[in-house]
Amino acid sequence: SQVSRGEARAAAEAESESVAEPWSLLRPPDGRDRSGFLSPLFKVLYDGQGGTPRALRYMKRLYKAYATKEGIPKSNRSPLYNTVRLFTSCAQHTQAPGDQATGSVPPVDLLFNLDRVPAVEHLLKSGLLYSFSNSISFPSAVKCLCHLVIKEPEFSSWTPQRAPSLLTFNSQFELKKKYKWFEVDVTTALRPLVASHKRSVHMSVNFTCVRNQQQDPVAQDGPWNMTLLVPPSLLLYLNDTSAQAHHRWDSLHYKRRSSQRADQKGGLSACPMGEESTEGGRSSRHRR
Amino acid sequence: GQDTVSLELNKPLAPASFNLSEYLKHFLFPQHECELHDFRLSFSQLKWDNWIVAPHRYNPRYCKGDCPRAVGHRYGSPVHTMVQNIIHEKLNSSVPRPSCVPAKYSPLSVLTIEPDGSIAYKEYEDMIATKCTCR
Repeated sequence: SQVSRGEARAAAEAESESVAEPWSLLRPPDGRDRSGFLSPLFKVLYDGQGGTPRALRYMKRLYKAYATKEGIPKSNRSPLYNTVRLFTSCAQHTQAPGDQATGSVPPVDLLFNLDRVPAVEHLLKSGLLYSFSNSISFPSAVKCLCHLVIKEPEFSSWTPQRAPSLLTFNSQFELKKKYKWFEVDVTTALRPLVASHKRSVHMSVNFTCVRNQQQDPVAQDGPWNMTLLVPPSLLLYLNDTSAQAHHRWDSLHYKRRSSQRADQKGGLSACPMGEESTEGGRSSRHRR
Repeated sequence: GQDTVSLELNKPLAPASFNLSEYLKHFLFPQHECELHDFRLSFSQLKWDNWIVAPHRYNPRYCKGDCPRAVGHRYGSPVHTMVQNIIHEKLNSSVPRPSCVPAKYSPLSVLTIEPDGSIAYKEYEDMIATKCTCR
């Protein structure tokens, strides 16, 4: 039995070696050859772009907020999305320096590759995730207006001439005093693109911030250095509708239905005969 | 069979060394009955570590043990399980005894690095066994 067990173990080793990436069962097949391919974890950690480890740190924080140490999803998360994807721009291009005095942020051109979003994942919410290269404290709360231009996605090269813009969006948000990360909601802009399975999104973003007079009328004015902002990542909050994904609202719905069913049963047996006969009468009338 | 009955009656109820508490313990808490067991592993043992960043440890748990003959009350098994037991014991032993298998699962949240370098938080269904049954 030792020998056969050894053989069995060797066979299992060989078998597991030959298995394709196990998550390929859960991920859309893509025809790309993976042989000369850096392990993605290595790529993400060491590809030298300041943004990536920052992105990984953010996603680890999100993971800790959504799941326990053993990986059990916490119940405090919104039951709607079971997938969150973070994309760093595969190319960014700052057009002109911003104006520090007014707190305007230099417009930046971004290109996000959304190849990894399979058709079964439906977009619920999306945001541009900004962080400061150094921790920054604002003299007081500031109101910002973000101006977003979605451009022709199939943009051949990074020549400065402006591609025809598809859509422009404005969105307002407020920065409180101590901020390490902040998210600018771009759901309205992204929803049609993700729904039409666009492979890449090309956008240019800039925003200006002004001090929120109502909040701190006395706080002294002062330019704040928004150029400390690191080019943003793109966050997509999705609902994966495939069978392998966990559907919390499904289990919530199931629980609610089974408790309702229990109530109804209790209700029927509790209601007086008279009502039950009308109940019966009504259903037979209904049938008629 | 009156003589056999009287013989039986004359026999001592239980051997002198009989230990009631041992008997009760064995009957109430059988040693190897079907139940849930832990199996903690790291994703590198599954060769999934080059995709998965979190969690660091994964405990899928598993069901192991003998299915008792009176399975109804403890495992929520259908009557079919009892019938299968009787077939195995009385009629045809090539029909297998009922098996100890998971009845319920819980999901698992993972943080993965995609081939294009993007990072994904995903929740997968049925990744951890939480209850066993005999079927």
